[in-house]
Amino acid sequence: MILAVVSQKGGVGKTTTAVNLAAALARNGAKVLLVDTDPQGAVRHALGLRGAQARAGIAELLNATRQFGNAVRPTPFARLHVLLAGAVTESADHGAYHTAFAQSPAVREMFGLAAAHGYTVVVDTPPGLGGVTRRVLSECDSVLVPLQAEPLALQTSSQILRGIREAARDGVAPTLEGFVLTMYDDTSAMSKRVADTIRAQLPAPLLLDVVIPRTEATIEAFAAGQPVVVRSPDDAAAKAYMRLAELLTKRDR
Amino acid sequence: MILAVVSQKGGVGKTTTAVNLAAALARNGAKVLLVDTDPQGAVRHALGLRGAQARAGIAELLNATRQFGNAVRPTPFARLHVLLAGAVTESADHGAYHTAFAQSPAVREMFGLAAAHGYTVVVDTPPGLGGVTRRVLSECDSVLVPLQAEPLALQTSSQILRGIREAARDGVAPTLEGFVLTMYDDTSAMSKRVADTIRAQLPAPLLLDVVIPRTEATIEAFAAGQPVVVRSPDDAAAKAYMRLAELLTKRDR
Ligand SMILES: Nc1ncnc2c1ncn2[C@@H]1O[C@H](COP(=O)(O)OP(=O)(O)OP(=O)(O)O)[C@@H](O)[C@H]1O
Ligand SMILES: Nc1ncnc2c1ncn2[C@@H]1O[C@H](COP(=O)(O)OP(=O)(O)OP(=O)(O)O)[C@@H](O)[C@H]1O
Ligand SMILES: [Mg+2]
Ligand SMILES: [Mg+2]
Repeated sequence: MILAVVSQKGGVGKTTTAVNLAAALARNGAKVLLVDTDPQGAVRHALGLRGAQARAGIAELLNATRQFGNAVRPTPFARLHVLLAGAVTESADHGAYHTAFAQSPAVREMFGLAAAHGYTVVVDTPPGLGGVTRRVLSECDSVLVPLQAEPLALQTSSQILRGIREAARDGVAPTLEGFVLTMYDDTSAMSKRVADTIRAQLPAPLLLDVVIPRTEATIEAFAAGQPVVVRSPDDAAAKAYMRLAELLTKRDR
Repeated sequence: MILAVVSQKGGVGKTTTAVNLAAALARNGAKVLLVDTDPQGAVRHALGLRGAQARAGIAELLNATRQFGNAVRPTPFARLHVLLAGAVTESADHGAYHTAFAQSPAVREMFGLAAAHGYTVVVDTPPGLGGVTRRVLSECDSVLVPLQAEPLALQTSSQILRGIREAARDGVAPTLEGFVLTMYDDTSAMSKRVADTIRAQLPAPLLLDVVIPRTEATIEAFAAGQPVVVRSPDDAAAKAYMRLAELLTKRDR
């Protein structure tokens, strides 16, 4: 199964969700490959992979300086492997990367090899609806959309639904697993109001029955280079990500 | 003066900063043009421009279905005009827009006409370092970088510095006005720690001496379609944006 975590809006928790969903699935026994298609390459920091050996990734598959087998790497976390963004994170020209990724046969190859190796694949994507995101949508099986409870959330959700429909290949679009509220701040009256509006407009099963709260432990874990589900499993956001993993696993059967 | 608000990181307050800086400068007497180069087109909602007449903008300049004079529009706020993103906000293919924008002569024309009309120009940009942001960096006079106090802020800042250098035309790069801490949450121990690290690594004048706090009034204002400096001038974020406008105006002389 290839699950893409997608939202064109910036800073809504795509990376945090992809990292923690991947870690939660691995904790539950799955062999997981976390793929970072964002030229900003935040996944590397989220997993604490700081050495020089953590530099190769998708960029090297695109320019054929590495093969899948020596681009994928293990992580400190059992059953969790990662395919990082690669040397593009040192570049300040992401447009070229989006174009290369959008057109390259290496993208289909890497997803094919991941599936052949028996990985459950979780894909982190950049913000915006550029070449990378559109290519990932056309190659994945299913899509999860993190949604922040802020005023433009409903506009964001209808635009991404269009993007998913347009990604259909041979008439088949990826399955939308659903929208999940992220970084939810229950101390904000506005967040509560927007969340209620979202619930009215995006009924179950479109809006998943899990809310990821904003917690200090989540950002502390990122700074420490560990998924919060590993570092602080009793934290409310960690528990919510574990429930999200269970919910998605049940649906998959 | 053409000032671009830029950060490749998502959700750090680019739009909120561009909108409120533009509104603050207009309140202080300048004739201001706020330009939305982000295909997500959030500026339209930030200014409460919801009618069908608010649909035309940069996309129509790029495909030559409109001219500068009938793409720029007034707003409910004195001396503040806006050039919106245009019909691209209905599209789910932003890659095509980035490419068109990056290559079009219409982009230099619109900035030239804005300057000729005596506007102070403030430019909102998309996240990422794609074609639109790189083109804006090569056309603007100065750059302001909103920075959120989160663990990857320093990586983000060094990457954008590279982007600014690479944007140099004929050896001249835009002036970096500086970095400004945004959405600052002083109830978060992590935010304080990161802010201290940022201050140590980005000394004045690189880090501007204004901090924009996270406030409920800011997000309420966005939902109400007004800049917070207009709707809630006594709010701490509104006052901080007014101070930012003064600081940048002083430097400009
Ligand atoms: N549940 C949470 N609690 C606290 N902080 C969070 C939570 N989820 C995300 N964050 C923080 O919010 C910021 C944005 O999250 P993240 O980077 O995951 O979003 P993103 O959608 O991947 O951003 P981008 O669009 O730039 O890729 C980060 O600093 C992250 O650590
Ligand atoms: N000072 C503040 N106080 C409270 N909320 C804020 C503040 N600044 C921004 N926000 C909110 O945070 C969210 C992100 O801000 P904004 O959209 O301005 O960031 P951005 O960098 O333009 O995002 P993108 O990368 O998607 O373009 C919005 O919901 C906005 O209303
Ligand atoms: Mg991310
Ligand atoms: Mg924005």
